[in-house]
Amino acid sequence: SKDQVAKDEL
Amino acid sequence: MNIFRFAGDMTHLISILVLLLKIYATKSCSGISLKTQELYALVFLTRYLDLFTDFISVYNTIMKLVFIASSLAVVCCMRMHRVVRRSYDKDLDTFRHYFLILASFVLALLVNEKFTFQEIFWAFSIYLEALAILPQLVLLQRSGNVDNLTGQYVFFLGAYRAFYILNWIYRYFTEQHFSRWIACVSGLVQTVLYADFFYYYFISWKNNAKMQLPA
Repeated sequence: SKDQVAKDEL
Repeated sequence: MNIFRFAGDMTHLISILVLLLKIYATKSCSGISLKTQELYALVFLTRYLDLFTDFISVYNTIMKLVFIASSLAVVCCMRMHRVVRRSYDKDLDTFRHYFLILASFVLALLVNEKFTFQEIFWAFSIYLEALAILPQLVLLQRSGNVDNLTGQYVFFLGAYRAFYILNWIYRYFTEQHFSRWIACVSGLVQTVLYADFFYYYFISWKNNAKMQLPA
């Protein structure tokens, strides 16, 4: 979902 | 992806490669804290729960697999390998790291981005990573002299999170909805914990001498 920014960092 | 984060990931990868080199080349894990390795394995296992559910990129998936596999391999090697395990400084590596796990979990229950299973474990892994180096730093303090590969391992491990702090500053100014304050505050604490190690590492590098930590 948009509000839960995907964890794109390691 | 920005240059700071890529530099951070590469520095982190280098630290892991130096650790593997040290253990496999010298067939010894003296100076390495098994407790810190166990904490890091836990950090990666709890942080990458979304490994099979959220696909970010090939790079992201491969790096997660490398971090999980390497941390588990080091723990298994230090526990099982009949030659390596003999060189483990069991009587120096006595930090009560279960307290670090408990403190991180309690904090994750209190402070998280969303009270869901995945978010709580993500926050737990972030807090635990900030503290995971403590058993290793205590072990180095107690053993006094630091061999080159171990020193380089800890140096790169500390440096990678410093690059991430630059990454968070960069993303804060370039992306509207970017707020990664849990990781940022925790990353700052993590980097500060290395401060005295970095100081003695720099001194030994400047004097071209063997690294000595004050007893």
